[in-house]
Amino acid sequence: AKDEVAKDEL
Amino acid sequence: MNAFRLAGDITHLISILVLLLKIYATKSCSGISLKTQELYAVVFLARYLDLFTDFISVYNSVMKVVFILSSVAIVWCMRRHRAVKRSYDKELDTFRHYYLVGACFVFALLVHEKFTFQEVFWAFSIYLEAVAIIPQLVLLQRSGNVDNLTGQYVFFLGAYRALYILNWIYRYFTEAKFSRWIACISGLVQTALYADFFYYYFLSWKNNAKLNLPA
Repeated sequence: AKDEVAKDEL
Repeated sequence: MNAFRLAGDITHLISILVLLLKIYATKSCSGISLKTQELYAVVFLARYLDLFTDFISVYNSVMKVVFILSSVAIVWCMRRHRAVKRSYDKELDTFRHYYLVGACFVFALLVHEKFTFQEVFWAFSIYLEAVAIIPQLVLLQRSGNVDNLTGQYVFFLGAYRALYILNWIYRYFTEAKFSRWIACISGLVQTALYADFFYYYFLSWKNNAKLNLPA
């Protein structure tokens, strides 16, 4: 799976 | 972190500080929609479920805690604080915001990045934030005149998401795999909702007149 782009935004 | 996003977060923080200032300095919440504040508390609680599971940075965690605590504190204050609660425009703040919560949750069940508990709640919080300002804008339309602090509150709240759109454009061009469609489209809808308010806010600022929204 597409490696999870961490939710780094608020 | 880029300048647009940092500016957006700071603008968002300013909007919350302006609201807290208005409520504590004037001991009044007239012109403020409790329903919008409740929606924002739900937005932050639903979005920051990863507060204890994913550590991004100290800044990220601290801001999440600040947003959650401040939004809950504002709702608590408008519901419980004797003096403040008396000034609440209960008969004007009648938008059925539960429909917004339901519609956004159903939409999040349909459109999300991954069908996991956290991702669905994240998408729900993004959609809900886009429409959370509606009860507040309806209240302002009904009450017609807008006091300075309330006007500044709504202005900064709208400006923060506009800065985030610049952040997404910047990240799209500078980061290979950046695709945040859900947040981008929702952010555009959110900023568009403020458009007419911005227009009248700019006019009142230019003519140095009081902000009056057409009924």
